[in-house]
Amino acid sequence: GLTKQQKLDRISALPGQPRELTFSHFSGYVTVNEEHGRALFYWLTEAATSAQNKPLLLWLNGGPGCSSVAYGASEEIGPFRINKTGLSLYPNKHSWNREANIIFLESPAGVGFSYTNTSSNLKDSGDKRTAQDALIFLIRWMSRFPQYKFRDFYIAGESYAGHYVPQLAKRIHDHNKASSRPVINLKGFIVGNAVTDFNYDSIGTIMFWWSHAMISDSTYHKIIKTCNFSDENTSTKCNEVVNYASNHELGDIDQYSIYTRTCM
Amino acid sequence: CTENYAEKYFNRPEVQKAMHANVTGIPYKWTACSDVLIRNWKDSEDSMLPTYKELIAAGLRIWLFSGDTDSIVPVTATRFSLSHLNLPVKTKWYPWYSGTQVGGWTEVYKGLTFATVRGAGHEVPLFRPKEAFILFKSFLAGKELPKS
Repeated sequence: GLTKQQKLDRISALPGQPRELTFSHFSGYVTVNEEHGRALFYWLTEAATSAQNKPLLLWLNGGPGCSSVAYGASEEIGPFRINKTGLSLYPNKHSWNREANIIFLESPAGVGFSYTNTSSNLKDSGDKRTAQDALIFLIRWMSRFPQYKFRDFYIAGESYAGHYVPQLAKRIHDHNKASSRPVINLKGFIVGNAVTDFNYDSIGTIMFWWSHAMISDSTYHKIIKTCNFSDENTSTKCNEVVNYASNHELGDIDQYSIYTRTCM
Repeated sequence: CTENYAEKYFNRPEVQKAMHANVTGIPYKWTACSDVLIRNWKDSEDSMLPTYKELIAAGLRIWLFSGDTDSIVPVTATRFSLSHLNLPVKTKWYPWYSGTQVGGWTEVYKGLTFATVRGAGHEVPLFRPKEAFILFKSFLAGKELPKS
């Protein structure tokens, strides 16, 4: 029962994939701006069982500039993980497509396989256009996959997706207000380690460094005394003391996972 | 190092062909993060808290979680930001469980659920896949995280 375009987007097999798959997956491009030639790349992995009854989830990563299939799709919630040679895939037994149909979106144009025919677009991206393009992507993608219209829909993500996810949710919410029967049936969103508020996030980060004994008392007090994170631009003195903490006290660790070895 | 594996895999021509990707011949290699975009990002809201207030009022289901070994956007950053929403507490702070292990701690506010994931870094489902999946299932079901 696939349409012509869905057949074109269907992935028959990925190089190095585990032999038998219990789900269908699709990928391809959706144009979001004809004038500038912006097109976003998606990868839909349908639910492993009863896909037609399961909700739809859109996953976005962080950055800005890093919402690619390297992270959510290939390291975290997708059905496949990539082995270290980059030649084969192995199954992720905790893949979220056990519970939902999942779309991974490379966003905005310029990330991963997503592209723009207007090179200046790579230098004038920002939150607003990213949210607008993502909304247009969703509307057009649902025209391509109408079986997902009116389906329970959620958004998820991490890190700078703390901006992308609520901003897209707001765009959808505003878009839906104009319709008596909205096609995008947005129910909610979930975000991890999310960038939320520059001032409070910054203070909370310094508190974490100190409370986890990653920086000295002296450096902690200097940062608290010197830095005013509510200012639009941080001062040179503040940058110096934060850089000192990063370069001389945090040490050669993986700041994204403080008890994990760094990748050599 | 898993990011490096993705760089190898997604730059293979046969992978791109199978995924119907790079059909226009993009003039740069596939890469996990675009440095050009990061360097030139134009607009970024200082605070998402007003947007959260609006979306909470709209009745959306909103969950925030935090891997507690991340020092880039750490748990204290999220808690400090969230505290400024001044949301009333619906279910008091408690440890949630993954089997017999504490998965993390959680608090349910009116309109928003916050949960930590013990031992997880920035990419929570990478470091704690089982716990992240429990979190996701609870979120989809609209249920609170398991108390035992």
